[in-house]
Amino acid sequence: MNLFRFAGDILHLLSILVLLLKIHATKSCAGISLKTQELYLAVFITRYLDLFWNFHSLYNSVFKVVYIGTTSMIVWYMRRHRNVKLTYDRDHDTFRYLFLVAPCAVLSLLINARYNLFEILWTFSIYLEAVAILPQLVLLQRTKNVDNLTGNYVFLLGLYRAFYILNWVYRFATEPGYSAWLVWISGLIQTGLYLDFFYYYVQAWKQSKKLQLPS
Amino acid sequence: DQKSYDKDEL
Repeated sequence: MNLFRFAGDILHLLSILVLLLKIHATKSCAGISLKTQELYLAVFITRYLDLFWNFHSLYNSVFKVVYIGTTSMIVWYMRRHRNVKLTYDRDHDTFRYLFLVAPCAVLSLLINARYNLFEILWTFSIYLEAVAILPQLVLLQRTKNVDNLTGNYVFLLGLYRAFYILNWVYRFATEPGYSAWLVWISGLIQTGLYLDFFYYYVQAWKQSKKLQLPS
Repeated sequence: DQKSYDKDEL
């Protein structure tokens, strides 16, 4: 465990809490993609299946439970809460699950470290996490005016991924024999998806303007 | 068995 990894995990947690608090306080989920949230829930469940038998550390286990719990709450709010669900922008959140889930499923069957069910599900979760933000980015693009909290949510998520890359660089430099190609490549692709958003986020911040994405 | 470093991350 190094500081980059720790900062990444905290930023990830913070991003989820920002979103959850926004929904809870405003009773609105306008601008939030339910597709992305459900994909993240699928990511966490398929990756953390090992929660009950593959104990690594209390730190990891607590984070796993918290990620699954908080993301479930977001999905619950968006689908079931009587006021929140009315604010869900379903007309714009039209990205198809299948476009992301099917290629990731096929890829995890073809490229994995070991051919068994849990390894394949874990690999699937790595691939799916890389692209799960896409419905959210598409929704932001469509609605143009991004409210501050939604913008901060995506920014924190991107920052979390950036810190994971620093963590890998650090580990590669300090741990002999450390390599994780599958995770690295997926992680680089995932972080790359945020670059465009980052550019506009920083521009808006520098000019103290409201974040607006170009069409 | 290979070391599965990758599984120690979240």
